[in-house]
Amino acid sequence: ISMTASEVSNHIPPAPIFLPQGPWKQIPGGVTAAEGFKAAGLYGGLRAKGDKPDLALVTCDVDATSAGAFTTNVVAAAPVLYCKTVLNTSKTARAVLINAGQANAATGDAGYQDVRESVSSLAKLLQMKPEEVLIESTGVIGQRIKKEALLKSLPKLVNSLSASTEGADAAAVAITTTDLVSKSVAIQSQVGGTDIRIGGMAKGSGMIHPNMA
Amino acid sequence: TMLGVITTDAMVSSDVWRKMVQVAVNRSFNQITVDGDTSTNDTVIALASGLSRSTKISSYNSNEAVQLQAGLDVVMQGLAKSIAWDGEGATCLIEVTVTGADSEPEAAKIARSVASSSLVKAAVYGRDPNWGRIAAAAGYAGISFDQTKLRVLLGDILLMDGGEPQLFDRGAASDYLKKAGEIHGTVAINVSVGDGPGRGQAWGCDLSYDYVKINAEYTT
Repeated sequence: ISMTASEVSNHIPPAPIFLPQGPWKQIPGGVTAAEGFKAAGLYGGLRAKGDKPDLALVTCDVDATSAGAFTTNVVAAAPVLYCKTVLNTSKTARAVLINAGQANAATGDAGYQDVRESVSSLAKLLQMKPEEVLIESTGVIGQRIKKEALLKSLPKLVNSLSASTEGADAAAVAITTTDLVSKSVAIQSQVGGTDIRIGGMAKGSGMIHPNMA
Repeated sequence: TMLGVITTDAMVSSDVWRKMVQVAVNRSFNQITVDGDTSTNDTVIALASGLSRSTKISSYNSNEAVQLQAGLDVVMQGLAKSIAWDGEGATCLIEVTVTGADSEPEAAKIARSVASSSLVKAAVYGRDPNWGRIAAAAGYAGISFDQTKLRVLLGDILLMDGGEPQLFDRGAASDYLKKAGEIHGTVAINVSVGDGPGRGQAWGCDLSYDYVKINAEYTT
C-alpha cells in the first residue's frame, strides 16, 4: 500500500513556477527547504482509481508558529472546521496530514469524528499532542475519508519522513487530484541580514475560485 | 479544491505571522480563478519554525517584516500561478494586471473580475483579442472608475485607450494568443483605470472544450 519517494515523483511532472525577480533566489526543497521540516508522501489506498500517492505528511522538529486561511464556503469540510477550531486555541503546530481522494465535506458528525481519530492516531505515532496536528483533505464531496486505509498507512508514512527534496516532492505529488503537474517551490532570502528559507506546496486544478479568510 | 502548506525558518510572532499569511493569501491564492467555483475544502496552513536564528519579528511595520512579507508573497504567488496554469482544460495562463485604481484591493477586485469572466476566458481560447469583453468585465467589478480613462493592452498591443477602442493589428494580437496557447505560456492583459496608486493582479486560464468534458465526466 505504499511507495518510495523516488517512485512517487514519477507519477506527474513538476509545474513550471513563475517567480518574479527580486532579492531572493529559488532553491530546491519545497516544504523541506526551511530548517526543521520533514515531509513524506505515499500511496495509502484512498484513491478510487490508480496508484498515485494519496497521503502526505509535513512535520516540524519544534513547535512552529502556525497560521491558516480557510474557505469561506458555508458548506465547509470537516478538516476545515477542525483546523479553524484548533488554530483558535493554539498558536503553534507540529504536523500537517493531507489526504487526496475524499474531501470529507458534507459528512456531518461522522466525518468530523474521522478527523479526530486520524489526528489522534498520528499524534500518538509522532509523540505529540493531538492539537499539534492539523489536517487537510481533497477529493470527492460527500465521501468520508477511507479511514482504515489511512490509519494502516500512518506508520509507514511517519517512517518515510525526510528532510530531503525527495520528501517534499513526494508530498507535493500525494496531495494532487486532477492536477496534471505537482506544485512545489522554495526560496532563500534575507531578513535583517540573516538568510531564511520559505518553501511551499499546493494543489489545485478545478473548482478553483478561492476566497479564504 | 486548492490546498497549500507553507513553511519557513524565519522567527516571527504569532500575531504578525497570521497577518502576513492573510495578506499573502489575498495577494496570491485569493486572486486566482479557474472556473468561479469556491471549494468546500480550500485551505492554506503556514508554519514558521524560527530555526534560522533570524531576529524575531514582532512588529508588522518593521523592515524585517517587510522583507519576510515579500518572500511569502512571492512563494504563494508562484504556487497560485501554477494552479491557474494547470486549470482543467487550460492551454495558457492568463495574467491580469490592473493599475491606476484608488487602492490595492480595488485594483485586485477589478483584476479578478477580468480573470473570472467566462467570455474573456473563451475569447482567449478562441484567440480572439476581444477588448470589449475585457472592458465589460472591468466595468462590472463593483469598483467605480472614470471610463474615459480606461486603457487595455494585450501583451504590448494597445487595444483601448481613453475609453475608446484603438486601431490595432488584429492578426498580430490573435497570433500573440495563439502562440501562448501552443506553448502553454502566459497571456498578459494590462488594464489601467485611472491615475491612482492602486495596483493588483489576478491569474486565470482560458476556457476550453476540455473543461466541459472533464467536468461532465467527473461526478460528485
